[in-house]
Amino acid sequence: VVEIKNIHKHYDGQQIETHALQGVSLTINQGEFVAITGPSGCGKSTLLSIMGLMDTASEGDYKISNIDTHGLKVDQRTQIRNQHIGYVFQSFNLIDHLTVFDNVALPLEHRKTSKEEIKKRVEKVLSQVDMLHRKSYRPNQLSGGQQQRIAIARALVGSPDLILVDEPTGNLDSKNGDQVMALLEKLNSDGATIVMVTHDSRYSRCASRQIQLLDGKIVAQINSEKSLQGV
Amino acid sequence: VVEIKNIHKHYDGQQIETHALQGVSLTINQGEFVAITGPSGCGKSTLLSIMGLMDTASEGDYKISNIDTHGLKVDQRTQIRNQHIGYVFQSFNLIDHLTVFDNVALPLEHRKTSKEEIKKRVEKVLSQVDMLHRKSYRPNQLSGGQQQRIAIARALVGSPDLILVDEPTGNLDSKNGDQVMALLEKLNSDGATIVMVTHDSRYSRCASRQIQLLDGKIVAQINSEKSLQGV
Ligand SMILES: Nc1ncnc2c1ncn2[C@@H]1O[C@H](COP(=O)(O)OP(=O)(O)OP(=O)(O)O)[C@@H](O)[C@H]1O
Ligand SMILES: Nc1ncnc2c1ncn2[C@@H]1O[C@H](COP(=O)(O)OP(=O)(O)OP(=O)(O)O)[C@@H](O)[C@H]1O
Ligand SMILES: [Mg+2]
Ligand SMILES: [Mg+2]
Repeated sequence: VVEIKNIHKHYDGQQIETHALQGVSLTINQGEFVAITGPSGCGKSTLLSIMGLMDTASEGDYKISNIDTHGLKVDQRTQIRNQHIGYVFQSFNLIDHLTVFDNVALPLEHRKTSKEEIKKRVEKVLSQVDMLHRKSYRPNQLSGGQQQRIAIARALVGSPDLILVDEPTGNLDSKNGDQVMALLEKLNSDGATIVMVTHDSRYSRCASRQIQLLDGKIVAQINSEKSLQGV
Repeated sequence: VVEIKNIHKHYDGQQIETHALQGVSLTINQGEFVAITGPSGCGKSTLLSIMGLMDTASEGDYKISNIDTHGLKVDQRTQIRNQHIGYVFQSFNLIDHLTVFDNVALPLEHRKTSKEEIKKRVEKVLSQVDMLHRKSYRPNQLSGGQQQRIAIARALVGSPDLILVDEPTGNLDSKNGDQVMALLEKLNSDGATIVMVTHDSRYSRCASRQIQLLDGKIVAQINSEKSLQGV
């Protein structure tokens, strides 16, 4: 479902030039659960944002569900994102003047969903991350880990088939972290494809495959025992 | 050096009322390395921000270095912070329109420090977190873990005697995380008092004492083997 060929990403600005991705190629099949790991600054978030159509590569090809992303216009990319992709940002990107409820409901806005259906879906996903009791709060009235869980809820509310999560447990204690991972594993067993960037080796083990990045390149791919068991 | 008696913190806003700290009392002596742990939302950041004079308690007493914080005016609190406290925020709070160098130099601005001395201190602390090569970047040109390391560098540049760190390794791989912890341990052995909020049990173990919070109260205090060995 995700086919990346020889992707390069350069950031060019005044006084700076960073070659964040230096020729990355990988394929992710429908239903896989892939972890992306590597040291701080090695290109994980950059890769994920290209996968999620948040950003474009400087060179190379990216096909998603057989659609070549090269030719896509801005509104076409937005449509694919809205319909198929759930994205959890490393820095959450919640909207401060909206309540938790409205933040999580945002991905459903462009769809023709009834008010009752929106309420049902938002409340379901909020209770899955233990945040239903805070639906009327603003993001700046929440703790760091609570904001992280709202960002996760928002990514999942539209039942996306491709879920991209950038460091979903960095601000969570192990009980909440385990709860988030169990939720992702359940969605994966229900058919969603998951790509998770993480620094936590306890959780990268939950994936069936681990892709290790270093200095903008893939240096190793490891199949976990989970995938070797033919699970 | 830190004496907290029966601290309560209420947040009151439209539609919401949170009793974030419900009677917390603790003492931290000069030179200690204390970890604060507990589930997401239990009050850790709130407690740390009161300790760091970023926020005030709703009830209760807080003395820092024998100074009663009750009577302090805003500029007096600011002066104590600038002279004695280094603070790492959970969400970094870097300034987007300043370079990395100027962000880290900020705590030195109010002091009568020469330009050469500022350059020397900023570059020293930047190399201690492996970020010297990025001193001309803006924060939004950095990865999440790189931003975290800049926030840490800024907290340490003024050689504070009280270092308060809120989740310093949440966005870091283990090598960078270990490097940050080694730096904190070195500063502690040089005499700094450190209070660290963390979800990472590998790192809470580096502290000589662990304070466990739950629902705004202290539920346990554990002395690590480190302190039992009289280290
Ligand atoms: N400005 C605010 N207004 C209202 N409630 C708040 C505000 N800031 C924090 N809270 C609430 O106070 C409680 C404690 O928050 P705090 O940030 O101290 O938690 P924490 O232990 O640091 O959590 P985490 O591990 O997720 O960072 C939470 O329930 C939070 O929702
Ligand atoms: N807008 C930008 N302009 C310039 N350079 C950038 C920009 N965004 C990221 N970079 C650089 O690209 C590199 C990769 O960044 P990326 O955010 O992908 O790292 P990461 O692997 O996610 O790191 P972390 O684990 O710290 O989150 C870094 O060296 C970073 O400084
Ligand atoms: Mg990142
Ligand atoms: Mg916190």
